[in-house]
Amino acid sequence: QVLLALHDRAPQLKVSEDRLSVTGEKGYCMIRATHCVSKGQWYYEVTIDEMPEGSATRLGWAQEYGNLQAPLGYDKFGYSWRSRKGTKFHECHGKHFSTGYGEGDVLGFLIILPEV
Amino acid sequence: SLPMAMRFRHLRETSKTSVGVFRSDIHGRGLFCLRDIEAGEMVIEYAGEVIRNTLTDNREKYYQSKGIGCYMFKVDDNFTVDATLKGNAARFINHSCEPNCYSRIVDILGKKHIIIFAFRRIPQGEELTYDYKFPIEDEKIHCHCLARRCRKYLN
Amino acid sequence: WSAFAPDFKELDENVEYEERESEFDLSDE
Repeated sequence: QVLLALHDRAPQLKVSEDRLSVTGEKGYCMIRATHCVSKGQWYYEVTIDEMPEGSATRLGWAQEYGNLQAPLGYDKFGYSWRSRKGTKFHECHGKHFSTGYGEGDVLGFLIILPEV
Repeated sequence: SLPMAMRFRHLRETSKTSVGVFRSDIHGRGLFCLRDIEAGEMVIEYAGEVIRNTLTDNREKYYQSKGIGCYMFKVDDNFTVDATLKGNAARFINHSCEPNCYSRIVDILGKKHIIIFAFRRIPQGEELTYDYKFPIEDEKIHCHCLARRCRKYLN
Repeated sequence: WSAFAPDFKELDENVEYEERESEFDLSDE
């Protein structure tokens, strides 16, 4: 079963008992799943349970060397979609992508990798 | 002989009367004793803004671009104290290859603090110094500590 | 000595830095 990883994450993040939810506070940091993909097409969804005022998320796909003590999309090892303004980020550069998302929204992430 | 936490509690007040910032022969300004300091005495905390280590590189580049001298002290693998824009007199303590003080990361009630201690008895008027212990790098920074066994470079 | 650097703030103790949402960003949209 694919779950939020307990050992592949910033330690300050709080993971739920069922390992399907995570809560952060203060500055951006990262958590990844227990399983990765390397070829083919894969999709996953995230629900924003709570997003208090002043909080934000950056969700997407990361490679192994992505910095866990920075937001996803900080370096060349990650690509993210931000809740605030719906901006996409890669290597610290934000570009317009969509309108923002927030509490109650369900977000889908598709990755298409070569089969070989 | 008192517990570390108790010694630390009084440090904020005592350091204001025990040390002061003056012009240094080593480099720019330095921290000097205003009274005799005993060996092992807690001198001052290196206080500043506590930041995550992932922020240090960008901050350093920003300070360099503005011509601001960078004053940072790494606490552990996660955090650094940045005293560049917010800090106390400890930021002025110069390096020496033969120092009279040393630094220690001390855990007090669950929080880590950088504390400067005296190696030996330091008479009034002497400049306080500690070994910065910079990692070795190709781009060298010259040392002007005036010590007999000066290592010539900070890094 | 802190009077010589107007942007400088003298502290009695450590302060925890509160990161901005855009702390790591080089450019926004």
